[in-house]
Amino acid sequence: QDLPPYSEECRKGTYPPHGPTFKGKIPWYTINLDSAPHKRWNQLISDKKVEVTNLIQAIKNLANDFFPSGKLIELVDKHLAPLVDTLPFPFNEEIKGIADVSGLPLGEVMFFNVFYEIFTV
Amino acid sequence: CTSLVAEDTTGKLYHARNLDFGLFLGWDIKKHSWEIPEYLRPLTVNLDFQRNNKTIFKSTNFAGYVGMLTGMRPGIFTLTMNERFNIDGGYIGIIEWILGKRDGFWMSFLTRSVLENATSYAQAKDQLTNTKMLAPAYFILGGNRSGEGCVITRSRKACLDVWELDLKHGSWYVLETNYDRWKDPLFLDNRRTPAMKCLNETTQKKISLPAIYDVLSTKPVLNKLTTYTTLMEVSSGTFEAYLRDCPDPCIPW
Repeated sequence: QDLPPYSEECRKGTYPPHGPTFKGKIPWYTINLDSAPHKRWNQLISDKKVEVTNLIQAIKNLANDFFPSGKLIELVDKHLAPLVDTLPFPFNEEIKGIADVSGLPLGEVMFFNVFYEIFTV
Repeated sequence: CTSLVAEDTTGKLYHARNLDFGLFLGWDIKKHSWEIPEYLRPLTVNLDFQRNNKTIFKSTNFAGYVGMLTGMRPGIFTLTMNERFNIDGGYIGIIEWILGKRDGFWMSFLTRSVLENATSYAQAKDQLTNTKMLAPAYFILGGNRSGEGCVITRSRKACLDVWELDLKHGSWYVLETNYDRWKDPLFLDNRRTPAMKCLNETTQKKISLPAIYDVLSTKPVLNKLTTYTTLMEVSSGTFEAYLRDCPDPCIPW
């Protein structure tokens, strides 16, 4: 169908994944629940530091489009960070660990982790 | 998102999902795509959570996000969550949290906690049904025994509906997009009907992970927001996930 909503007949034979709708395989990582929550995500975040930073920057850019004054990001950086301590263990420690390894402000990592709650309106 | 649990004629349970996220969050005119899914794809990882060098659960997740949206406790249960939009949304839960009312669970922390600690389908179902939350959600839960599959519709404070597999009456699958099952989906965003049409065409006799991948590859079930597809088969512990793209012509949601 060349007009929206671009629905189509039920696809057949797409597995194993291939062709233009398959963008690639997904890498595996092990998270050791026996290690300290602060350190659990170190390897993964070290490997994906650039990608995490890019996503958070993209969210910040979008936020700044809606609030050009930069007040929203200021609010996130200043007032969301202290909320991490109110989160249940071990999530609070894990988020702090991610912020430490990635070098991102704690409030922004917290913002990413509670994005679902913000986005459900 | 589109999530489904299906049971074949031998009683084997399959659970799969398309994760769609980032609606209205920046449209890239040059690439004809949403910005956020473009950033999420490189962040997508499969995680093997271990204790004492043994797998507790597996998950498809985003690096930097400590909650869970998709996961499996091998041999026990599978779980996905779909976003449920509501005016009584998570932002109210956050305000309550800031004001010191902290008796609710953050959605993705609840799913993580269930995957980490629940040791049976019944226990997982009980926790997802009865725990007070900060935001509404749909939980799609599959077990490892015939008939163990359901969609739990949650508001922040209550369970509104539990829709279960009912093989005696011909319901061999449950499927959830982002709308309450007792309401019609938004006419501009009807992924439910095409997905059900494809499942019905497939039939219970021929349902399998490859057949489900076909369903989840059919537009508009696959759309510009689709970041990844995860396929799970609980009894064998099969857990596969693939990054997705939807080249033009493709619906934006």
